[in-house]
Amino acid sequence: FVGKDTVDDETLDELEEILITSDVGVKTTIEIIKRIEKRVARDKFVGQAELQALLREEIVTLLQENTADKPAAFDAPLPNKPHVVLIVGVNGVGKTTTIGKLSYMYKAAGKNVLLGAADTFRAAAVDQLKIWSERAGVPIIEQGQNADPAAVAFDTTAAAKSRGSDIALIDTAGRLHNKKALMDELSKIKRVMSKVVEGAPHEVILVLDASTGQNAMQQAKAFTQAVDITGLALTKLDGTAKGGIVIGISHELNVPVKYIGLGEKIEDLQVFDKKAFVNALFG
Amino acid sequence: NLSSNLDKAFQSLKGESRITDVNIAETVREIRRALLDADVNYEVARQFTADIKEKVMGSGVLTSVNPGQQFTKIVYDELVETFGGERSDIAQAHTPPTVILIAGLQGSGKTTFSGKLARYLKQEHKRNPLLAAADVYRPAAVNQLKTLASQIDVPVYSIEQKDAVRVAKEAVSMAKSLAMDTVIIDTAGRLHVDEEMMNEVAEIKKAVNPDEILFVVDSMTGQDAVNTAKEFNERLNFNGVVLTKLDGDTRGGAALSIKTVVDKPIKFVSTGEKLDAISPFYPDRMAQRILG
Ligand SMILES: Nc1nc2c(ncn2[C@@H]2O[C@H](COP(=O)(O)OP(=O)(O)OP(=O)(O)O)[C@@H](O)[C@H]2O)c(=O)[nH]1
Ligand SMILES: Nc1nc2c(ncn2[C@@H]2O[C@H](COP(=O)(O)OP(=O)(O)OP(=O)(O)O)[C@@H](O)[C@H]2O)c(=O)[nH]1
Ligand SMILES: [Mg+2]
Ligand SMILES: [Mg+2]
Repeated sequence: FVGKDTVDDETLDELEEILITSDVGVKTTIEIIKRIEKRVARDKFVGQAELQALLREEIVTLLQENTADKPAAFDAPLPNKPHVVLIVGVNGVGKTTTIGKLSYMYKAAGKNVLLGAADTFRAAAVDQLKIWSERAGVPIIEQGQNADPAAVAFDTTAAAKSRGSDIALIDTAGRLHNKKALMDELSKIKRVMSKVVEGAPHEVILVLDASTGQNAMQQAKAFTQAVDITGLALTKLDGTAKGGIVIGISHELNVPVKYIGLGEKIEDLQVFDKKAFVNALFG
Repeated sequence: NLSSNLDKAFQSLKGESRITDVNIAETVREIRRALLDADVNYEVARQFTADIKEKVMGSGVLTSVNPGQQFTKIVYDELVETFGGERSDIAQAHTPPTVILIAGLQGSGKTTFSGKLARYLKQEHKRNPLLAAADVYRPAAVNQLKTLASQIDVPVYSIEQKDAVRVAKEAVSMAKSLAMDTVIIDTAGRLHVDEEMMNEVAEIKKAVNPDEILFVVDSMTGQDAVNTAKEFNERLNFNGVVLTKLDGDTRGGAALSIKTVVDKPIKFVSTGEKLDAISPFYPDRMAQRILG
């Protein structure tokens, strides 16, 4: 018995449409199709069910794994004390809200959380994060609007160390990645943090809106250049957007998706599940 | 860019004197790919490319000296035509106040745009606007609108109760009693699949009967743009679209998808975080941007 070793055109066309309409992008879609054709030539398949499983497996392998030094699970032991996390991304993607959710999850897992309100630019940004800190029941370091964001990041990192916090989450202002001055400011914020705690920030999480198109790749590349992204958070997956942009980004830049945002309430966050995500593309 | 990619596609056609279904396939694929890379919706890109192909068949493109460039011009012209004319007009009520409702998905830039629109109407059209803080959910949303409004010396109407419809209604009554000629209602970001929230914004519309409803969209939106635009249009029959964050480097294909699917004019673009970063929509600039 031999089985089939090529995929018919109709299946490939359907796959292309699913992937493109999920914002996977043309380049990554072509790569996925190439991989599938190689895999099928090698492993052969019998029937649609087996082919479908194969398709999904190939896509899952493009998504990077979370590592022990940057664990996604909230009850996992943190490799540093304090474990310092910087949250970055373009305007309006959900950074501040995600920090509120992360605080709640970490606190529920018994960790001491400290927040840093380093978005000192946008109207009412500090007030917004303060409300989240109250909701989560965690302390916050803030110096109001127009303070120096690097100073807030520095002070938060220092305070996390002196207070014995387990984890510090630092919010930054939304910024478009093509604005050199803003990206330089972010690099400075990162540099300054390492001066008070060695290795800080231990994580730099890029927040992406699931409804973003191919520009997300430019965002990821530019933010990697400026502050070396270590993980992704994908928000607004409670909408109809599939967030397929993370596949190419995770694969090309070798960063895992850590969390997904599924709503506007404090508990609307989950640790990323690769298989569930890929199944949802087809579902 | 598209023009040079098309030139490459045409290299393989040297010596062919007439356009045929076969030799145009490569070129049409290049155009479709350029549109998809620019985030144009899959179905919109397919249809748009089919229309281009039809326009080009028998048009003598291959006989021109520079077919790649000529082909690109056909695509460019088609884009400009789809977008319609330049716009920056807002309806004006016969009896003041003119009521403008601002709606859209979470984080698209509505609150900032509400401030920008207030400043624009005050400055360019000598209006006397009142801002209504009808986002009663987001932490510090009212505060955010008030902070922006204070920068341009525009008053904000807000209430303690979490009742968006009431804010809108009372803001309009307040404007009437104070002889303010314009009310701009900022609303909470909402998903088009959130029944309750879509009902709320439909309620607001019913309660205050806006003269103008603007759908605010993040220009970096991908394939999902048509789903949200369709549903918001179904529920609100909005008058126009605002594209935000165009100071980024996104190609903005969502603009073509939305215009094609709901056929409503793009009236403004937002090009920065400051309140003066608003401009009319220019179809030719958008076409250029999408072509990359
Ligand atoms: N539906 C939904 N909305 C979300 C999610 N995450 C954030 N939001 C909403 O998105 C909007 C923007 O969220 P913010 O947290 O202010 O985003 P931000 O990145 O901090 O914005 P800037 O600081 O202005 O750049 C708010 O209305 C949030 O409630 C999510 O997972 N699902
Ligand atoms: N660079 C840039 N940033 C913008 C633009 N418009 C809005 N922003 C920023 O985008 C973020 C979100 O803007 P908001 O006005 O809070 O968006 P919103 O639609 O009111 O958000 P929700 O009320 O949570 O749905 C803020 O950081 C704004 O400063 C723009 O045209 N360019
Ligand atoms: Mg924020
Ligand atoms: Mg708002």
